[in-house]
Amino acid sequence: TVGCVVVDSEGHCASATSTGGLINKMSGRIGDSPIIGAGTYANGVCAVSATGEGEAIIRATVARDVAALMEYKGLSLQESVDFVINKRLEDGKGGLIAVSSNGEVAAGFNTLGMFRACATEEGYFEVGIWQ
Amino acid sequence: MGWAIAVHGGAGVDPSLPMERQQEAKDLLLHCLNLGVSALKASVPAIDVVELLVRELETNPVFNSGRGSALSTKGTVEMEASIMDGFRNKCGAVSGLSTVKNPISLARLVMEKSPHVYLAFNGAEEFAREQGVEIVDTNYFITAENKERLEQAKSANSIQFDYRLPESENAVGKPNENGLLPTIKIHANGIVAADKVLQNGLLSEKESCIENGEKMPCRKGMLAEFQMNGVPISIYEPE
Repeated sequence: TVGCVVVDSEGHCASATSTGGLINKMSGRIGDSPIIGAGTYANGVCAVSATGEGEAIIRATVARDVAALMEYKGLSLQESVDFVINKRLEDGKGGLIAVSSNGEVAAGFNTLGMFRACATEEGYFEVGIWQ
Repeated sequence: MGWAIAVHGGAGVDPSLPMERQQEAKDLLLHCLNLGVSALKASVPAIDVVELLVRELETNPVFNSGRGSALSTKGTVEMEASIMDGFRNKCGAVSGLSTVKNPISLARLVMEKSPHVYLAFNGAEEFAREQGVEIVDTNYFITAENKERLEQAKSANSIQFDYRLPESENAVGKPNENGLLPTIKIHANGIVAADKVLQNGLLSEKESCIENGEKMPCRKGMLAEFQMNGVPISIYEPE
């Protein structure tokens, strides 16, 4: 699975996710990547792209939960990501990347690793795989 | 407030992924990040930047999407993608694609040019041809490595996500003519045991185990915990 989340200089957020799915999956099986609110979500507050075992990500409505925690509970982007990864998504099942409309970026995962890269206008920069 | 961007290439990374593969993945992520930063500095809207970068990742076989997609149990490609514009609160999604070169761009067209938010399988393929997106032969997406991974997944009787299984003498392969699995290191109740195991996962009592540093015959019914790629297979169980 691959994904990208962006907030531009206007504060507009967008998210995109694409995948081949699971190796050896049943034909006709749908994962989280095309499910808005599970693998992909964006609104006026943030944008999220998730990856991992789709069935678990759908059950946890991962992408929408990050946005809802920010919108209704006023959590920060990182707090929302940490809560969903550590309290909602079953252990060992995946991860996500996210940006907020005020230019923050966050990543979280509960698997052994996640291929990821992030950058902000303020100069933050990361390319990583492991914790 | 300023711009910000993040890309990912999948979670559930195999712990013994060779260093050169790790570097290859990082190089691609860095290339995509630079592409995205340049676009943002040129004031390209967020929705166009996310499509641009995912197209780049779909075209490269390093990650599981587009070219290099994981194969279904039938050895076929069934790709899926979605995109969402937070500013206009619009979204598009596709599933079950096998000939569209860039699924993310078709998802974008579902969002922009159709009254729906999600098209799948034959309907999505027909829409792709109506919209004139680039169509390629299914073989374009299938790589030799992914065929190998599918075989490994089948022989391990598992469904795996988003990691690459390198060649490894520990890979669980097909049982040999004596019904024994190939030589693999196994942990029976957390101890290193003999290097042969019966097909049903039990240890043969003829074999010896090492418990507390001493060599001893395996006890009847002792279960083997297989290793795959140098780590206990339980790590992969969720998949």
